[in-house]
Amino acid sequence: PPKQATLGKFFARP
Amino acid sequence: MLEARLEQANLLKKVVDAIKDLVQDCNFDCNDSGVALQAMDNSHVALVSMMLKAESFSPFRCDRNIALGINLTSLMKVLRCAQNEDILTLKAEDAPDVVNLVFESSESDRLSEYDIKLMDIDQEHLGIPETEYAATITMPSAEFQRICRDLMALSESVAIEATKDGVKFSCSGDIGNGAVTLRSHTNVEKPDLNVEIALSEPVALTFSLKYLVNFCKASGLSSTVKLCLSNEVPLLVEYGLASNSYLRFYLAPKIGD
Repeated sequence: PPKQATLGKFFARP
Repeated sequence: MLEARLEQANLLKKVVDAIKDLVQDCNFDCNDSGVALQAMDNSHVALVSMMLKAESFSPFRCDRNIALGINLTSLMKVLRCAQNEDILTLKAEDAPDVVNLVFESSESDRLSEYDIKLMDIDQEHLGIPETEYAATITMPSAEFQRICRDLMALSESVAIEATKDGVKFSCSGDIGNGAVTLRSHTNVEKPDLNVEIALSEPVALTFSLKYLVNFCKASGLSSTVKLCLSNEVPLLVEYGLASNSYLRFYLAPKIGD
């Protein structure tokens, strides 16, 4: 089954 | 100092009620453009982004940037002390220990005042890139809530597929499969019931229903909701508020096989 990604993968940390 | 008067305490009450199960301690970042909040849930899968623009308040005064670190459970306890029709004024000093909330009844001379102790919250703000989404779906918020709740009875995940023919929400679980398809629809008499699908390319993504059902707690804030999707990026679920204010949720997709 597909795995849950986290937002850190898409949105940059400052 | 901050002094921000909301015509209806109910607005803040609904916003906090909608996000309090997703995020617990948040900074309310106040500056001359309004009151903003950005916070991720503990699992870093979902993000809440609220903007209450200065125009949503009357009057609004904020001389310098103030971060009000507030526990949302505490805030909700105090907001429950307000009548829905009460006028709410938020006040804070420049380097505050507390935020002061004043509720005024528009019908009587009742005035209630509460202070909430502030917390020092070290919150990292994520940079959310400006995105041209491949599909933008505007639909009744109650319809979206119903679809999410219905499909959650069958499965943990929903596949959202947007094509020129419509948008399909489908799931499969132990007891079987389910799918709801919506096509573009215009209701001249009740425009709130319109379904609009703006598409530059087909999109297919899978998301956790648990989070979507949680986002739908904001349905009382707006009769319509906007879903913005592009392949392989987080979903944006937006509830528009008056004066260009908004409550947005971002949800990371489920990826791979």
